[in-house]
Amino acid sequence: MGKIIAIANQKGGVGKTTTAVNLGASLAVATKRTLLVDMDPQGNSTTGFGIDRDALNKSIYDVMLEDCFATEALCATELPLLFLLPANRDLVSAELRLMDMENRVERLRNALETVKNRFDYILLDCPPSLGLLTLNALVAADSLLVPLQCEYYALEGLSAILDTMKRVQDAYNPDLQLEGVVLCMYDARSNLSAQVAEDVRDHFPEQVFRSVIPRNVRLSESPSHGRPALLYDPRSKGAQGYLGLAAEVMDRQKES
Amino acid sequence: MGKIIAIANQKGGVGKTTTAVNLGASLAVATKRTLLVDMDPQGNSTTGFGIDRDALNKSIYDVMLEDCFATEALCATELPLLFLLPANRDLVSAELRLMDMENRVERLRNALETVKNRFDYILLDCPPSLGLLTLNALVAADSLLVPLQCEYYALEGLSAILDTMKRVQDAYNPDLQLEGVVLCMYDARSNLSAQVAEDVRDHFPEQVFRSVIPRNVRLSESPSHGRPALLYDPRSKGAQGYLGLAAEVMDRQKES
Ligand SMILES: Nc1ncnc2c1ncn2[C@@H]1O[C@H](COP(=O)(O)OP(=O)(O)OP(=O)(O)O)[C@@H](O)[C@H]1O
Ligand SMILES: Nc1ncnc2c1ncn2[C@@H]1O[C@H](COP(=O)(O)OP(=O)(O)OP(=O)(O)O)[C@@H](O)[C@H]1O
Ligand SMILES: [Mg+2]
Ligand SMILES: [Mg+2]
Repeated sequence: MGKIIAIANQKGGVGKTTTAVNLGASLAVATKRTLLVDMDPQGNSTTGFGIDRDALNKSIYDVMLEDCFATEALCATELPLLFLLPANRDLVSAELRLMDMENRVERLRNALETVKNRFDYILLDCPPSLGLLTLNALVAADSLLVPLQCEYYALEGLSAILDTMKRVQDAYNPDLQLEGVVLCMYDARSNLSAQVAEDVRDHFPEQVFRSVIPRNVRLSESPSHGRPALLYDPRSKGAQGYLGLAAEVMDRQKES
Repeated sequence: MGKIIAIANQKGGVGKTTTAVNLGASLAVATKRTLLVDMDPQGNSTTGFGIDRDALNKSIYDVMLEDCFATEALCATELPLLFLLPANRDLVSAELRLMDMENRVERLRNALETVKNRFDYILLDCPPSLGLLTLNALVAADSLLVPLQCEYYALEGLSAILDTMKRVQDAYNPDLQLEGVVLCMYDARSNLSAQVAEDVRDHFPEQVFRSVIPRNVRLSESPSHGRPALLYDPRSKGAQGYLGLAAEVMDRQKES
């Protein structure tokens, strides 16, 4: 049965999409059947794989709001075991439409029921907010993975996403666990990075992944080539960082 | 009469708050009476000035939703001519409550009427989304300033915020202008930065500010000291970059 992992943090630009795309690619290369769901109206996970958002027949919007089957909206990627449920601009109006629906936080959970057993991992790339799209992801998820940029504002925002997780556990999804916090854009030369990393490890000793994703220009260049770093520059520190993270995620799965 | 400038971009982590805080400080140092309004539930502009969000009596939430006068919620900062209208966690529920209100996109515009003539500039720091908080800012604003991170995903998102500006002009605020696009986190050593900068200047020749904000560690360190870079390290390239931007904003004001 596929494990659904929501990749969320309301702080903007912390590495949610970069983590979703590159962790997804790393799991697929490790022979895990993987689905990446783009829950962000910006559609960055979709274009990160070179897919033209404006040329899509079906997207996550149709799956959540128009009763289209998830299988009808799936896109293949260059990696045989990695599929994408893409987003396009329709998603901008999703939160408004969801507001008026009965089961507005369960739409995604219900939609993924039909594909959950076809994948080993399903990753949900969330937008930078705590609105209905992120709530749908947390209700559908088995666990939450929080990318954390090693900067002051990002550290400040960590309690907000963890509070939201707790509220979702209490109200909708008691089995939701914290998969972990992954330190992103770590700059070994900067005191700030080291200080933030130390702070987070002190407060959440068990929850911070050992793998740290360094600031690495290959990670920011690869989306312009429509491919994950693993295909763009496999020897780069960025690609290697996410391979390490995938190994840890798979190890934790074995233990549980 | 104060000029209201919305600082917005739905892409996350591009430098909205850093621009709001440091442009605000630079305008105040240049003897302009300046108000910074924190429209983001994360409250980063508020903590960027060392203000404790949980100790506030009144915040922008009360001004927009509880008919509290803006003057009652103002906070002073270390700079005599710079004031802040702070945000706290109450703002998280603002978009939900605004949904049901008649004049839901005009609440901020109406609230600022009472203070507009006390300031030369009013800056609105927006959250990373195109929801009702950002819409309120665009309806209240005379112009829109778009911070643009010199990265691929950020470049992709530029058309979305400009489309939204056009929709707001057509429906609510015909006088809304584009103040300009400011290149942020520019890394002189990276081809990607140069490529993005070239692309943007080609597409929007008139609208890109000459001032470019370099990636500068002092800008990311200063929030942890609760002060703008101008007070934390005035000789830093980051502080100097924003002084240059302030000069350009003031020059454009003179021309118009
Ligand atoms: N480790 C890294 N090293 C260098 N650049 C990175 C790294 N991780 C992400 N980036 C770049 O930083 C920017 C922000 O990352 P990304 O878009 O993945 O964050 P996000 O949290 O998904 O943003 P949003 O909040 O808008 O959804 C992107 O341009 C990305 O290419
Ligand atoms: N020019 C710069 N050089 C170095 N660091 C920067 C620069 N500008 C911003 N930063 C840092 O990058 C991070 C993102 O910037 P900031 O929070 O201002 O972006 P934002 O657009 O307001 O984010 P959000 O979308 O979450 O509101 C912050 O940690 C900030 O300190
Ligand atoms: Mg993203
Ligand atoms: Mg901000």
